[in-house]
Amino acid sequence: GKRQDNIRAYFENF
Amino acid sequence: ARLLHGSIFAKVIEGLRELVNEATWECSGNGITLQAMDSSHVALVSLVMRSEGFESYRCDRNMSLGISLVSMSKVLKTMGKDDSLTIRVNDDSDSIIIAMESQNQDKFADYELRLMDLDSEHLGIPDTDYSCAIKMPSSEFSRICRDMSIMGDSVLICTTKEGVKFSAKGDLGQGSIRLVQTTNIEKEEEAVIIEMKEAVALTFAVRYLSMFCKAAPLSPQVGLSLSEDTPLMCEFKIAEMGHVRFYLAPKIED
Repeated sequence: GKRQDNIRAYFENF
Repeated sequence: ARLLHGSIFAKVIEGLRELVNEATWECSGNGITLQAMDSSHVALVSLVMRSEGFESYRCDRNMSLGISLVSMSKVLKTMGKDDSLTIRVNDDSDSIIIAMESQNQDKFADYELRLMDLDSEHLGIPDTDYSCAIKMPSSEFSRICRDMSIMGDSVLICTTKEGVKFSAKGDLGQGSIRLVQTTNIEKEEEAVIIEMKEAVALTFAVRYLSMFCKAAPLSPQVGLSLSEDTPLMCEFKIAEMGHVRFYLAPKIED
């Protein structure tokens, strides 16, 4: 199954 | 900020209000920007409206304005199709003034909306060199999202040199729509153009893609930019003045 990832995981560290 | 065609602003608000009910507008001499996440922090929207895109624009000092997009949408629905629109915030005021003017200047409407105190979080969006950049008619993209939602909650987007394939499966079965790249571009607005460095296959929640399509009336074309393990970027240009960019985190293997 797939789960929905969180957008923060991609952007907050930049 | 004054727009001769106030309907542009109404389309921006309609495009955002379902994803983000309220948001902080950042106003500066350069124009108006907004960044906001949906309540479950799955998607993010970034809006840019540059000052030179307005008929007239003035901002004497930078301001952050907390605005209910739901309320603003209700107010803007009262606007006539060809009305011009002026948005104004006076110094030390706790409200925003929305003024509408009919084309032949025989009707003037003024509304004041109270500003809100919002906690806003600003994320850094890196410049990304995407593996695939797709352009297609925004009406086609809206249609695909609607059609795929019949079959399932998620849509798999796969690109090849030949085209792009959207597929969904669920309890009913499965379905797919494949768009072939336009070879002979006569009308740019109707073209499907795929720039590909690497093939991608990514899964996204259709519900969010459908919400992004609420901004489709802003532009005849939508841009979809994709890279593996990266949020999708869905862009609608706002004629001559800026853009609305939606970012959506992919669905990943559990």
